[in-house]
Amino acid sequence: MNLFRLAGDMTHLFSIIVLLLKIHATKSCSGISLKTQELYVIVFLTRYLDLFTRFVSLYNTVMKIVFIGTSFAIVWYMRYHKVVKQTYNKDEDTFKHYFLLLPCFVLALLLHNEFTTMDVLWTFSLYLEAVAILPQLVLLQQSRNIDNLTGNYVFFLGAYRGLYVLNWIYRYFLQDHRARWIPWISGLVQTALYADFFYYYILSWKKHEKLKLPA
Amino acid sequence: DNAKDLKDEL
Repeated sequence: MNLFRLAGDMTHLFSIIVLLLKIHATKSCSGISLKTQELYVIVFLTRYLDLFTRFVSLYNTVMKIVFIGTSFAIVWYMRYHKVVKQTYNKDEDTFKHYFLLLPCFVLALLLHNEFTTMDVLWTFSLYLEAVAILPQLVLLQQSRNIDNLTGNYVFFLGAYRGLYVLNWIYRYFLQDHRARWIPWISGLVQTALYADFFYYYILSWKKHEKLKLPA
Repeated sequence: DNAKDLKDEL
């Protein structure tokens, strides 16, 4: 464990807490893409298949349970909570996210470390996570006003993977000098997809203006 | 090996 990875995990956890706070406090999920949240449930379930079979550390196990639990809770809130589900606007959540599953799965069948169920699904989860934010970004571009909590949520969600890239640089140069192309490239693609969001987010923060993404 | 040890990450 290094500082970059700990900061990344904490930023990731914080982004989820910000989202849960927004939904629980405002009893509204306006501006949030249910599709991105559903993709994240699939990402965590396929990423943490070894939750019960492989013990890495207490921290690792606790965080996996927290990520799976909170992502389920968010989808439950948006689908079934009597008040919150009324605020979900499916007309603006238009991205065809199921079209992301097959290409990621096929790519994982072609490009992986070992051809085992665990490793192919783990690799699938890395590819899927890289593109899971797309429905949310598309929704933000179409929504007129982005509330602060939603903007902060997306910012921290993007920042966490950027911190992981620093963690991989640190591990490669200062620890074991082993190339791990699959997580590296997936993580870089994931972080790159946030590039324009980061630009407009920081610009709006500097100019003390409402965040607005160009359509 | 390669795959295993990166699985210590979340």
